[in-house]
Amino acid sequence: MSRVIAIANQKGGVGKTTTAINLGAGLAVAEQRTLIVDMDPQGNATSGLGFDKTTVPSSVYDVLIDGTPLQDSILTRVHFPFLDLLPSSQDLVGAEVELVDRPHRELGLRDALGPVRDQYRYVLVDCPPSLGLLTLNTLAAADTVLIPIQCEFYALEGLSQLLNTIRLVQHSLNPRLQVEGVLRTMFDSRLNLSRQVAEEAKEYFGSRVFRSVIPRNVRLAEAPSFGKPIVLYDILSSGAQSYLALAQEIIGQVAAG
Amino acid sequence: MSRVIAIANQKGGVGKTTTAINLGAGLAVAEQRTLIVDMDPQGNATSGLGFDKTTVPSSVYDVLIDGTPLQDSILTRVHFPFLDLLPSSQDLVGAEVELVDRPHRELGLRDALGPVRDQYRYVLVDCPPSLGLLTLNTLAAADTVLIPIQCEFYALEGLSQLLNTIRLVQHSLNPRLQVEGVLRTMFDSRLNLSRQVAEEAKEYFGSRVFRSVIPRNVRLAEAPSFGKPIVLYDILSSGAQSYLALAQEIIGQVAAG
Ligand SMILES: Nc1ncnc2c1ncn2[C@@H]1O[C@H](COP(=O)(O)OP(=O)(O)OP(=O)(O)O)[C@@H](O)[C@H]1O
Ligand SMILES: Nc1ncnc2c1ncn2[C@@H]1O[C@H](COP(=O)(O)OP(=O)(O)OP(=O)(O)O)[C@@H](O)[C@H]1O
Ligand SMILES: [Mg+2]
Ligand SMILES: [Mg+2]
Repeated sequence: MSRVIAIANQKGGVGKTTTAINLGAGLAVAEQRTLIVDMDPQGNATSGLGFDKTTVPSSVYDVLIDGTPLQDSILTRVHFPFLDLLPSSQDLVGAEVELVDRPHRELGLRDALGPVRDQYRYVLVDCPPSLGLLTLNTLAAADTVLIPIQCEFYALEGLSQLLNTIRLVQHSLNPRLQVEGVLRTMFDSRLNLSRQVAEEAKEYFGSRVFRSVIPRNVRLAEAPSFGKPIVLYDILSSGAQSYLALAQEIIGQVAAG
Repeated sequence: MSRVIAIANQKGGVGKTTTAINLGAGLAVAEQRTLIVDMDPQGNATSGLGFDKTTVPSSVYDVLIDGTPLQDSILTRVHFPFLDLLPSSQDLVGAEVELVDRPHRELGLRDALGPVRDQYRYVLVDCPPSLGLLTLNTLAAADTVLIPIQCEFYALEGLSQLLNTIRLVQHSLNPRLQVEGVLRTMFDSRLNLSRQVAEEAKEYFGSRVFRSVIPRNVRLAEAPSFGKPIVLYDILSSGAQSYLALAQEIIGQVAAG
């Protein structure tokens, strides 16, 4: 049984990549076979894990555009035996235009993941900050969507567009798509604004809000400059502890069905 | 003489909207007739200035897709006599797909701005976090690009793609396009990471880096929840002072030619 989780929010800078890397590492540490897919042309998940997207032999671009088998493009045992990565590349910036005129343009990732899904317990897909074809491909391929929201004013504004897009995908491309949950990130308990938005998110989403909250913690912003997930950079940090707790919460949810 | 400035960076959450609103207000306070254009489907510049993008009578969508004259869609005297806004709307999320098959799909904004340019000293265009058709429209219409970069690890990574896109636009759509400057945002002098990235940006861009640096200041994140630019919300804050300094720097540059 494997679960494909899209990490999506078109609002920029809310912690999508940081969540993909560190939830991925948290699941791998708990010995859950995990694949991270970097669907963002910026390639931050690829570089944040220590790889150079300009020199990777093969990437998600080759899989989507040339039909290279996903199996042949994966980097295996990334920092942990149970963590693999399908990297991004420079070319991905052109992928949305190249996909526009193709038949089934939204289904490339779903079809590519088919043959490998059962090798992984979790597949986490890091999305770019937009609702274009790369994000649509991801939503079409996913079982659930994890929505990081920053505890700041603009956080709740774009959510109705995102939920709308999810509904459209459920009606057409992927009827089984569910919302995994809303993850509050960069929470700073000293700030009124932060506490206020965190509270509003809870009112708005109720039980679909993760109990785990990711605090603002500079160690999370430092770790990618060393190419490491937070658990390898500073396991004692509040950032590391919160992502380990999130991993446990997700593993527990799946067990509970 | 008017100057159209694109505020662009496909990296999300780097302070594009915060810069559009507060540089716009800073220029208006200095009695420079200024127009802010909200080209982001999220509509954060529209709501950050106190408007509801679901109820605006007309928006940049109508201008781009239906050819409504820009003059008829502008909200005038927004907080200041010298500040106008061309708002975003919910529909804008579909604009990129709707523009794809149109002739001159990248030139809608340039053509729409033509008749009104000379009424403004500055036109600031807030871009979404992507290099799609809305950003291309903006680069085709702009005289210069102002690039906000967050003083964090991922900041420098996407810049080569952005500079590449600017070069492509210079060769095809807009030969006179220049880089106005790189603006360092969310700078926190207490953090090594912040000082390091700010330093690297200076080495990378040299004289094209603004002297003004925007500090991380929670008042900047609070102001939009009151629908106000920082100079009206908290003029004494470091955030307000830094954006006023930036406005002066830009006015001074133009004067110096
Ligand atoms: N909890 C946190 N505390 C402190 N800094 C954080 C935290 N989470 C993320 N960051 C930093 O904030 C910035 C934005 O985070 P990140 O790049 O993960 O967001 P994103 O949603 O993936 O952005 P984009 O929309 O560009 O893809 C990065 O510099 C990251 O290191
Ligand atoms: N200097 C600053 N200090 C503190 N908070 C800031 C600062 N500048 C921006 N912010 C906050 O950081 C978040 C991201 O800023 P903003 O929305 O302006 O970025 P953006 O580049 O426009 O994002 P997007 O890529 O989604 O369009 C917002 O919540 C904003 O209020
Ligand atoms: Mg990201
Ligand atoms: Mg913005």
